[in-house]
Amino acid sequence: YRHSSQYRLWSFTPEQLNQRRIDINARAALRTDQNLKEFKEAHKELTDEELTALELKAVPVTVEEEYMLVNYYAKMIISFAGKMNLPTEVAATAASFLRRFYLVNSVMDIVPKEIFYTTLFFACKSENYFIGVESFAKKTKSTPESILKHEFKLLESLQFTLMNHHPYKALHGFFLDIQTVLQGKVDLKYMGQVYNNCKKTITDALLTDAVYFFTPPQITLAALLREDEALTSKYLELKFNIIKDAPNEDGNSDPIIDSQKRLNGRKLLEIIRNCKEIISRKNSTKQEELSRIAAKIHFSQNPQSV
Amino acid sequence: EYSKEKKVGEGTYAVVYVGTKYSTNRKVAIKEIKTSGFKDGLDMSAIREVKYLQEMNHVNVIELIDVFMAQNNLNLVLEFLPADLEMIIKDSSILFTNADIKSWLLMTLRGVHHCHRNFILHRDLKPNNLLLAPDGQLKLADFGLARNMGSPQEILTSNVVTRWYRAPELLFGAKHYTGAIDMWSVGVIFAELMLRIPYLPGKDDIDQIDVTFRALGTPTDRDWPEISTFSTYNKIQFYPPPSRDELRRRFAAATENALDLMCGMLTMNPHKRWDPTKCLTSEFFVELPEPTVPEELP
Amino acid sequence: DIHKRYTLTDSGYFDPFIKELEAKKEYIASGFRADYVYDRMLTEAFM
Repeated sequence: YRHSSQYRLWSFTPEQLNQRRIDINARAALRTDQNLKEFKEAHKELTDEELTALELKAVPVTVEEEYMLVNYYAKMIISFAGKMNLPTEVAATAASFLRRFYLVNSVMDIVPKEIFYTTLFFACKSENYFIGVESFAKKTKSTPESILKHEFKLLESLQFTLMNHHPYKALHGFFLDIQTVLQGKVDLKYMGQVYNNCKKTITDALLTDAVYFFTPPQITLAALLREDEALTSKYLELKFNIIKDAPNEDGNSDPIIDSQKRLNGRKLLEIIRNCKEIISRKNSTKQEELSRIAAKIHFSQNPQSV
Repeated sequence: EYSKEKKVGEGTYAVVYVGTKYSTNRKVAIKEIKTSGFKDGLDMSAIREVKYLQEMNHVNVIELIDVFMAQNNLNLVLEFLPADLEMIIKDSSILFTNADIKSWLLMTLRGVHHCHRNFILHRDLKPNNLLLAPDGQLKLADFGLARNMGSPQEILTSNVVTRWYRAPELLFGAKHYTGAIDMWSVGVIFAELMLRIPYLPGKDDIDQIDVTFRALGTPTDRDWPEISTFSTYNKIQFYPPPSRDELRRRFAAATENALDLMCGMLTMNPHKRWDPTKCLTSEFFVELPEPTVPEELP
Repeated sequence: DIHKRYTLTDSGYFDPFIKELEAKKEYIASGFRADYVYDRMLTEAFM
């Protein structure tokens, strides 16, 4: 995982991520203000009332507003992919691409609506689920030109890294390993139900910043912890010897390895609890709020419309 | 950052130049991806090359040094590898020994092992995709057909791998194949290194099935359960598998371990075909002669 | 891979989804292997 581009280029601390968004927003706000200034200079005839309206409406969006708008479209892209019956991994990759795109660009540069279908189309190609652009345009009631227009920009913004490790495969892996570690202590039918519930939790988690702070398996374990605290804690204790002097699974009790495992186990459990807290936060945005943000972008990009 | 000095090749979706990375004066190959004329946008081969090479870092896999846009073209900067195994096999003025063959096969298998443990299938292994660096290292290249091993229920196209190196399950149209298809290709390449001529040169896809089974025997349900469910199975000619002596006659210079390894990679039933680990830990690589150190290879 | 944090049990797992695929003729003929799938999923879990 440390060799993966996902770890090398797309994992951050909360501070780094926050700073990144601030910088992107600041650069775009500067350009917006600059445009507005030029607009006013070019339109000396503007009345005071019009100037006041410009000051009020044609202003850059804030970092928080960007975050809300991007997450709304990321959620939309997952549900739209569902309607198109695209595989879970394709939907997840599309959401990942869209959110990463706005870790390099501002919504004031390209509004999410403009990159939406491009991202979904490109995620299909990247995940070997190729759909020709003509038929894709038909399905999405858009045009090949609008879909292809920003494909290069998207690839470049993704820093040419396309491989995504989503927590779904890790969920399948832990579903198997729990059977080994908790042999005979867990009802397998029940495990199937846990598995399905966790898939939904993971899909929601893809819309949070947990994907930048934690590894896919950690997100999976957080989803499992949230789904069934007792089962997951038991599994982690036995797997990583978190409780004192537990005989580890292969019976030997080498103190060095044991303490190493215990240390990892305790640290891992703390990380997973952190992650669980982040993926449990609700971040839905009201429609009117979104409309207001979209209007702000529109007016700041088209001051004459104010 | 880079110069493009000389055009050295042109394919369907890319033009290849030799150039230099100014900051390190390192010779590079720059693959300029054609973008005009592709009605579906960026070509799948380019996307695959970028996607999989970004994730791998191994001495026996070609290095993707950089990727950049210029004049609305996508450019892949790859390490410069002036030769390939096909050139070596075809050039009869170049003599090579069993130790040389062992070395090339070892490096090929290490490269394939690295792809497979990253769950990446190459899907186009053949001598001219095994490039040679000036220091003798052999590297897997051209990941334009690569893909990850997919989700369990996913349908994979069987129309992959250059015909002569195509595994029997692909010839029958399999859609749920595994890394075993790459192992077959390596087996055919191994045979070709020993014979210095193509081992299974079919004229077309139908002939390829015939040539393959004439050389190695037609598989049956006994040694390959459910093979008869392939629709094209009933139309093929039945040939007996070659005896061990016949194989010894064909590959006169091969040791018993070499024949075991080659037969392991050319096992018809993909379930039983040897995987990279089994090949790399086979007796062949620990018996004499030792593999030639890369710097001393032709 | 120094310490794979899992051991593929050869007794097989309770995994109806994979078991069903593994029994299909076209999967068997293609060379489909459940242990390769398990290895992949477990690697993704313990990477």
